[in-house]
Amino acid sequence: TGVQGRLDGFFKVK
Amino acid sequence: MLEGKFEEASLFKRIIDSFKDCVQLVNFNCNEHGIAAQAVDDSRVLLVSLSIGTESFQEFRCDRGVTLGVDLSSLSKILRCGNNNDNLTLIADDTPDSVLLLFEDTKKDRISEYSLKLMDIDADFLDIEGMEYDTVITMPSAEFAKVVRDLNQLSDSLNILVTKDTVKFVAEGDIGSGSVIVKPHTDMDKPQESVKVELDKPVDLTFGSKYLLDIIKGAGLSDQITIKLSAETPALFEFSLQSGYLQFFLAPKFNE
Repeated sequence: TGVQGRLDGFFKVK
Repeated sequence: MLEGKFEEASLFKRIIDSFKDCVQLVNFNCNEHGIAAQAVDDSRVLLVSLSIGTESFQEFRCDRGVTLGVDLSSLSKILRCGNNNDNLTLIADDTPDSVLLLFEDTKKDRISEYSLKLMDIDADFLDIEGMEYDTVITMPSAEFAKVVRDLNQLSDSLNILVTKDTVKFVAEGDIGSGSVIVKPHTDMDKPQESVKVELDKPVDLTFGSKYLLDIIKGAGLSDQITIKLSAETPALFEFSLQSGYLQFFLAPKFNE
């Protein structure tokens, strides 16, 4: 049923 | 110094209960605009972002920025000690090593005071503003919660397909498959029952059901949920507060 993605890479550290 | 008084402790309890099961250590950043918090779960799949605006408090003052590093399981223990309709005041000094929780039962003149030790939590604050989405769905939060719970029985994944006329939730598992179609409509008498779909591009995304089960714990905060989706980017699930919001950003699953 697919591979679970991660949040890393989508948001930059403020 | 922070001094924030909730008219009813139940509001803060419900907010904390909505995300305490997916993250444990959270920095609460307090300033003159209210209290904000952000945390990512251990698997780095789900991000929680909370904003409690000053209007959600009966009284609020915070002269200088204060960060409260809190273990949510400890906070929950203390919150259980207060009654739902007690006043609850959070008090901390400018460089706190603990936060005071004051429950006041105005009718019976009972005052309970708890001190919660704070922690130094080393966590990045991520820039989550400015994401663009292909579709925005607004629907009753209870209805979304039921769809997630029902289809979770069939599969550990939930597929959400959005077109102009429909939102389709699909689960396919070993015992069989199920789908629920929700169509946009406006309920004039009960606006909170309405379903709205704004669509720039059709979307087909799959999410892990276990994370969605965490997200729907926020359904008690708001009659409606707003879901923002874009291909191959984290989805945003948002519950509005009277002043503020609780947001969950969830990374989708990808085809192998």
